[in-house]
Amino acid sequence: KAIYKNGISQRTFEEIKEEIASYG
Amino acid sequence: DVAKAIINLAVYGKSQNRSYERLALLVDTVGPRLSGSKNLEKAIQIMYQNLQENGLDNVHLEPVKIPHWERGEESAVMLQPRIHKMAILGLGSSIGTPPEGITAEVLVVTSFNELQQRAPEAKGKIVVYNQPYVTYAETVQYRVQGAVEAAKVGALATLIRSVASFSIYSPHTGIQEYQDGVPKIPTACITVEDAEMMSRMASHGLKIVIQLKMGAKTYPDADSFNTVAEITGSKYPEQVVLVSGHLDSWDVGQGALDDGGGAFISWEALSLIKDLGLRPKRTLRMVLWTAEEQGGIGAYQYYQLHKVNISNYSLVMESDSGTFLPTGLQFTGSTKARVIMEEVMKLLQPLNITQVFSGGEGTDINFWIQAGVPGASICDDLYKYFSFHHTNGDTMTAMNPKEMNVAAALWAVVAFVVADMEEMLPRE
Repeated sequence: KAIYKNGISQRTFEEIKEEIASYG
Repeated sequence: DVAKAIINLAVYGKSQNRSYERLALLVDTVGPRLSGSKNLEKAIQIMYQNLQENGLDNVHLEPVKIPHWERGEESAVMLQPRIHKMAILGLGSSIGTPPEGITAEVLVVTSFNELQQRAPEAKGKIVVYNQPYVTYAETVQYRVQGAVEAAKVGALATLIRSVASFSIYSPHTGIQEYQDGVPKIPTACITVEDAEMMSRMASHGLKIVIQLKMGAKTYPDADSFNTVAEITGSKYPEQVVLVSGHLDSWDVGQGALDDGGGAFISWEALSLIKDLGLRPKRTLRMVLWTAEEQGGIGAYQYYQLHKVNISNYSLVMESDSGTFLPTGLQFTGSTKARVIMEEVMKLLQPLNITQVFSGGEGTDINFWIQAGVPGASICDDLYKYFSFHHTNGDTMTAMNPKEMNVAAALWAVVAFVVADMEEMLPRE
């Protein structure tokens, strides 16, 4: 469960960037 | 291309103008919605039904207690140097005058400093503040604390220049606050025009006398509700993106701009997402706050009830500074979260609204933001907003359906994407 409770991201910023871009 | 689908539906598709038309129906039917009034409770019941008919999830009302103040009959007449009936609006929570009113000489000041310097002259007088408008955040202190500061030096009442960027002889009401241990005196706002005229008169050495009558009265707290509707998350339903606006308003105009627009683009955001058959991973929760104008009273009780789940709130959003054409998103949060939001806003490129500013805030979401939850609000034309803010000009005529379409599209894209990303927004 990729949640973000302890402040440590499971993902790199590049992965997040790509994820967001996929909505466009 | 979810973002494009939302934008097309909201701005060019069959849902365009829906938020404006829905808002017009409510405010034309109910009118303004002062805390403690029957209008507000009627509006809440109408919205409760609307949201159920819209097929949203978990539509419910959360009970809260709110202040109940009524304006009553009020008037201010300049008797000297000439007869002049002045437009006024009593300030929220002010006490009233005796039935015969207060008739006294006026002392005009332009700042708290000047009031302190001329304190001996204020005793037994009506203090008129003619403070220059700097920004709303900075100048509003005169409206909020003007009565208390004047009472400390023996004034009988205060008349405070409206906190407004522009004026066509229309007073701007708003909340004010008394202080324990300081006498309560009646306080009302006057127009920019009258404040400046009295300042000129005083500078020419003319004696100014005003008769002030105010029937304002505070009653016991009233029962009300925060109105809640959701699109339940598909993967992490306990996690939340909160989208909001407030349903109450001052007893002026129709309460369309402040904050009917914010409330209805929040509803529109959920409606757009539902229309497209979308369901984000996290729950999208819309809250229509009650009694924001008295200081986030409904929102504070919501925060107290729900703060135990604060770690599950990825983003809190409130639109409460107009729904004119947005210039960008205001955001408060960690640096990591900010760069993510900058990526999210790139999805609004088709609308050419991609900027992320600082200062994401809202009276009703600041409790969460101050506790570390990322917060967002809409940045639009504040000069125009504060021209109508808290006046009888706050009507549907001040609203623009096309601009509301764009604001709703922005609100829906941001809310959906943040609610659907794999991870919550990172905090400090």
